[in-house]
Order: sequence, then C-alpha cells, then structure tokens
Amino acid sequence: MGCFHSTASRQCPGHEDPVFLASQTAFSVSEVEALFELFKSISSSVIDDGLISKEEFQLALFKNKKKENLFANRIFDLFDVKRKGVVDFGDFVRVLNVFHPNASQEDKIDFTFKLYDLDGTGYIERDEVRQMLIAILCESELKLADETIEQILDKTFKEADVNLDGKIDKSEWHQFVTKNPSLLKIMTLQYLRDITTTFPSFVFHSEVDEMAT
Amino acid sequence: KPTAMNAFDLINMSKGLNLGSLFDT
Repeated sequence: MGCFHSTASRQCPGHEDPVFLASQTAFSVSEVEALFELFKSISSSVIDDGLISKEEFQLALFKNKKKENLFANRIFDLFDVKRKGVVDFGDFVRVLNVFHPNASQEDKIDFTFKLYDLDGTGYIERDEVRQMLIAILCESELKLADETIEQILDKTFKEADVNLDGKIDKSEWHQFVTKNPSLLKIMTLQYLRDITTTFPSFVFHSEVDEMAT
Repeated sequence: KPTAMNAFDLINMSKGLNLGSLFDT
C-alpha cells in the first residue's frame, strides 16, 4: 500500500493514487477512477492543465464561466484546500467525500459551518448571513423589503443564537442543524452513490489491478 | 412565505451550493 505509482497518462499535478484516495474516503477504487473522468472533463474545459480553476468550476456548475456567484466562490475556496487558486484531484476527491451519502453527519455540519463563516472568524455573524441573504435574493431575482430581511435574520438568530451574543458559534450551529436537518440536504449528493454508472468510461482508463478494487 | 423560513433554507436555494450540476457533463 502507498507505493503505487501512476503511469504517464495519469500524470498531472496533484494526481494521487486511486488506491490511496479510496483508503482515505468512502469511495471504492473504481469510484475514485470514475471521479477522475469527471475531474478530467472539468479541469480541461478552459485550460487542460489537470487542475480545476475557479472559472472551470463555475463553468461546470452554471454552464457559464462569466457568472459570479458568492456561494460558488465559497464552495470553490473550500475545495481549494492548499490555497493555490486551483483544485487538484486529491482535494477534489477528499472534499467531494464530505458530500457522500455515507459521510459522517459531523463532517457535513463542519463543512456548512465553514461555508457560512464567510470571514473565517470562527462564528457565523449576522452581517455574514445578511450578505448571503442579499446574494440569494439577487440570484433568484426575488425582491424583499429590508425590513423583511431583518425579520428573517431576527427569526433565524432567535432560534440559533442560544447565548444571545449576536453570532452563531460552532456548538450553537450544531444544535441548530440537528433541529433543522433540512439544512444538510445540500451536503448529500446521491450522484456519488452510483458514480461508476455515470462515468462508465473509467473502465477503459483504469490502471489499477482488478484485485485492488 | 419567506419570513416563515430560516435564513439558511433560503440561502441553500442558491445554484452555487447545489453541486449536483457538476455531474451533468
């Protein structure tokens, strides 16, 4: 284990061994290879360099690379674990793993906390939630009066901010999500369950011995 | 009615948070 080396066709920056990635995640080796098919398609959509740029990520999400979206930026930043402005295959698989139906609830809750903690202060603050609300209203072309936005914020913080300090800490978030499990829906991608049927071509590119899968 | 929802249910409606579309290749 751990000494498998990819051959030339698989060489790209950050491309880790499928057997090693499968050992770290809920994915099987075949599933990691199927994810590589998806990764190749996304990472070659603008520049074929074996890395996913923000532009390529947005193109895959919206089929339009010019679309700026606060949330897509945020998700991309969480995929960009090494803070290099690009996502390599290993991080792509490890972050998608959090979205696996079998991933732990704790990991999903942690991920959403980081997602909404826009400024990385360790708290989800009222200003951050307001900023996200305004962004979703713009995105959906829905108009709400400022007063209505404040009412939504009041209601949310009344439920979530148990110690009434005006911000949501990690333990408050944990309790809030446990009471409102619908908030974790975005964290589970059923597609990941049968990724090998979505990308069957992985079989033709597989370089791992069948015994290892 | 939006005021009956909590802020995060609204936020989660963003297409930017719904990664399912990554799989529509």
